[in-house]
Amino acid sequence: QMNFTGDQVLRILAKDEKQLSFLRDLEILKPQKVDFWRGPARPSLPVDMRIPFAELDDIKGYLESHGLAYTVMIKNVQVLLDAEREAMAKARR
Amino acid sequence: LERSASSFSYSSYHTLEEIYSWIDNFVTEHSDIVSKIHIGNSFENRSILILKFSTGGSNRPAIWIDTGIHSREWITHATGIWTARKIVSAYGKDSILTDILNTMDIFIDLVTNPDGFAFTHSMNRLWRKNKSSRPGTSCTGVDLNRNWKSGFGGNGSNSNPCSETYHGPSPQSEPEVAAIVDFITGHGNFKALISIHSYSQMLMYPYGHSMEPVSSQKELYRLAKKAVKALYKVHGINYIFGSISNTLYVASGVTVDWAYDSGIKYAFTFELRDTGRYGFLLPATQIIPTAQETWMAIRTIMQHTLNHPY
Repeated sequence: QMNFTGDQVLRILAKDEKQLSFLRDLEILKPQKVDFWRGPARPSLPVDMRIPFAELDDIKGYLESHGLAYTVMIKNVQVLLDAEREAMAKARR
Repeated sequence: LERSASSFSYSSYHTLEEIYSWIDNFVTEHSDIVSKIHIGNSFENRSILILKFSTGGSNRPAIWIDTGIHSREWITHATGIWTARKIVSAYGKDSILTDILNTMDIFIDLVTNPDGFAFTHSMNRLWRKNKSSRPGTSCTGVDLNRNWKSGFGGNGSNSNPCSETYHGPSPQSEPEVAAIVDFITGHGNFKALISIHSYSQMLMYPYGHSMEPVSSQKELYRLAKKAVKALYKVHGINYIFGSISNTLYVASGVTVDWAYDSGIKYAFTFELRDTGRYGFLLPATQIIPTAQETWMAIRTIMQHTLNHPY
């Protein structure tokens, strides 16, 4: 099973279309580095993206350099996956 | 000890084998109203199974519900399973559902993307596409919600096989999509189609591929509004609603556009609840509340379909 230790999901609320375009660029420039859970649609809707641990500094730097504020929606994806597996095992028992 | 559908844990996520085993038990226990139909096989040759809820008659007007076309959206499969059980338990007690089932059949495709779902359990929890492969590319999978004929290959889909929104080589190239198209087309009397996704709390109708309003836009808008209101009353969860292209973004080759263009007027897609903390990893404790509220919206759409024959 693929390990997601340290991967984070960032939530970004773009202020305007220009900021959204920076996120769309990210989708094109770094498709293997970013997994959009909720893609850039319109400024009123948040954008959620999972960033592999190894890419975190790079992507956060990109966001900051373009004035895109973000919050960390999930700090460590693997922690949630472990909890999910444990819950399934418990239900099975 | 043999498991039965009644001992199945509806408040937990399950593997494909467990779901298929549950289907067998469920059909056996409710054989008067539920049957299982094998409509095809996935790319990796897994069975594509649908449940048929019927109180008799032949080729009645029908309602289609599918869950899990994007395999990582586990809450959708779980909601589908809960909904199936709700249909059998509510028949004869809930007058609205009883009226619906006395006139129409309901079909549920619980695991629309079985290969992707099995892969999420064995290799990559966050897998979204199917598992088809083709010569000339090392990337695997097609986004099954970009592979339908309506608007195929347009904006909001991708021709790069490595993209998460890869539309595939041709419309309905994927066996998972072709199986549904063949079944619905062959049946010929579907009046509503509901495709369930997660997670951004939306109820949407066609079009995804175009900003143009569909001819039934006003009616679909009013119905979506009513359904969202019914959903809200259960646990206070707010959904936004509208056409896909206006509410979310332009997306081509999607299920509901194909349904609408194929003559199924009441074509809707849900994005189930999001707590703003978990995304696709919604805790299992939220399966039942999610299913409960979704049921009320589905029931509203089904009731409208019953009362507005066309």
